[in-house]
Amino acid sequence: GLFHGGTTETTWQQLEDILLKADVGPKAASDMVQRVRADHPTGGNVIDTVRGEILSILGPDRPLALDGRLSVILVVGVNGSGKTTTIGKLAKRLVTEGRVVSVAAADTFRAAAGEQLEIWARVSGAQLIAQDRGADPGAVAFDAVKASEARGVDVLIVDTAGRLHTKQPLMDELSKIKRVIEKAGATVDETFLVLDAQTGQNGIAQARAFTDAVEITGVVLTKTDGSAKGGIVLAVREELGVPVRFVGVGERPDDLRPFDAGVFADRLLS
Amino acid sequence: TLTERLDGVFSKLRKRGKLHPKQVDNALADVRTALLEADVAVEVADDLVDRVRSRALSEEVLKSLTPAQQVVKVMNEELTVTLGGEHRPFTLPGAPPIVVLLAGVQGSGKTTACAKLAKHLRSKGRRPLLVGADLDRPAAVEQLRTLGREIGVPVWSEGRDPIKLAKNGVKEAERTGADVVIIDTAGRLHVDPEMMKQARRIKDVTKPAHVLMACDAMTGQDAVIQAREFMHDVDTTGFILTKLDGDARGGAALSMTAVTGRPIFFAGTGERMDDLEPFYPDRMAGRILG
Ligand SMILES: Nc1nc2c(ncn2[C@@H]2O[C@H](COP(=O)(O)OP(=O)(O)OP(=O)(O)O)[C@@H](O)[C@H]2O)c(=O)[nH]1
Ligand SMILES: Nc1nc2c(ncn2[C@@H]2O[C@H](COP(=O)(O)OP(=O)(O)OP(=O)(O)O)[C@@H](O)[C@H]2O)c(=O)[nH]1
Ligand SMILES: [Mg+2]
Ligand SMILES: [Mg+2]
Repeated sequence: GLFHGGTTETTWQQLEDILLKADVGPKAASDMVQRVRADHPTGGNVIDTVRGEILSILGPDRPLALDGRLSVILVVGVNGSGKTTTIGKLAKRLVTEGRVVSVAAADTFRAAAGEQLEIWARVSGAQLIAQDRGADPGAVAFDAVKASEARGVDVLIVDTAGRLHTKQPLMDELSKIKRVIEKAGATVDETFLVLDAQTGQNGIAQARAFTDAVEITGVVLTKTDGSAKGGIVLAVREELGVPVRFVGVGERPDDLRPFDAGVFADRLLS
Repeated sequence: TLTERLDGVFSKLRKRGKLHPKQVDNALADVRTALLEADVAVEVADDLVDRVRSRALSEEVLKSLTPAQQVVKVMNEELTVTLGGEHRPFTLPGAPPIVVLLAGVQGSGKTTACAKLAKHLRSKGRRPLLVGADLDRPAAVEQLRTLGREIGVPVWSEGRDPIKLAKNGVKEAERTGADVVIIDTAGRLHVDPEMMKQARRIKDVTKPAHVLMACDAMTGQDAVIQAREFMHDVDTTGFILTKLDGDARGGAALSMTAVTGRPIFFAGTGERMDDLEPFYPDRMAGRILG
């Protein structure tokens, strides 16, 4: 390994570069290297220590716990991050577990968003609740709760339009969608921020803004089948306490896995 | 701001009115951190800092009354040059129908960019045809058709093989007299050899004047890898940098241009069909430096 031949200034720099290239961020990377270096002045099990640091930042894995009455999962995130696809995969997973699942097409803005979710509903075995393009997303969400309760659905997953967190009216719209779901008599059990693994330092700004708008309970890290390491989730966990719950590993229905911190850490350091 | 930070570095000690090279090194370390915070790729940031170092150790900076401003000025110039210098106009050479191919990773904004570009080119007097060669993503062709209807540009997409479809799309343009063919393709990862081979084949059979890579402005370190791999596999001629209406610093722009030498022609600045602007390197330099 990198440090088993002893340690030089270069090896510490190489370690920092590995972290930087993983989108951990320059301050976090430098801090982590300082800490590890203080514990390992002559090298040795450095990579193991770093791996341990990453695991302790990420915290314990938190599997999905959906119980009893209608569970609602709200899915949010910036444009193109993988929300609609993730919903299709998650719906399939839950249907395979024997649950009755519905998906709400509350992205009433983007071209063919409804059509895209409709295909995923068919593929996953979930029921689709949708209205015409241009309908009020809150109205779709409200409808979806009422219809899901009436049909004995176990889990309702609500798709929303991609939005940049810098657009306050769109963030307000998201807060409103959440309030409407609650007004309809349901609780939002999980709000997932879907984050593209290739996202750079802007990811933490995204997470902050979405947390302010709708209180995020988990991150789904998508497109981890690429070369990007997704190191930004460390800052999201450390600063906002939000854990990664699932990872997307491809574009097919089965390409969703529960988050495994050990796998993530190994990949980041590879 | 970066200038304020560097002022702090330089104000600590000055001997006989001249800066010590060590102070310049400290300032450059700060500049490197600023670039990394802005998502510039490590190798690109290091290369840029090295170029700036030799200029920063010049008499002009060392003897300056405002060395921080000088270093930032040098930084800005080097950044602007790497980003392309001045705005590069997007020209369509060759005999019609001229082909423009859009490529890039999943979700980067290709389909939206195809429609925006079609609208833009029509406003310049062109007769574009949109070709939907993404047969992978659910409702991808439907998305392009919907956008085409919105802007009044025809969309063609028939067949089940993206490569044959793309080639036939060009034939369709010849048939209808469209003088520009804009081909939308499926998002793909540079680490997926089958999909990169497909992209290469689409390029081979359509002989495009341009292969534009759509890249998301919020991309981090991976931008340099994506840009290099796409360049290698499909000979990218330039970029569209999308989602610049967010607050990402956009260091990816530098990574992409530095490693390919190709220009960024356009900036995507929103979800509407008018949200396509020419790209200005000097403005981007300021945004990256913060
Ligand atoms: N390779 C890979 N591609 C993915 C993954 N998740 C989603 N995608 C792709 O990313 C692209 C965007 O996915 P969408 O589900 O449309 O993303 P979205 O967030 O709903 O997009 P908007 O609604 O437009 O904001 C599609 O081409 C998906 O197939 C993943 O884990 N791996
Ligand atoms: N805010 C903003 N959103 C954009 C911009 N360009 C595209 N989008 C949005 O980003 C999302 C993805 O855009 P698409 O055009 O579907 O991306 P794509 O590259 O074709 O995606 P795939 O075909 O799945 O690879 C959509 O929600 C678009 O509306 C932009 O410049 N600004
Ligand atoms: Mg979507
Ligand atoms: Mg597309």
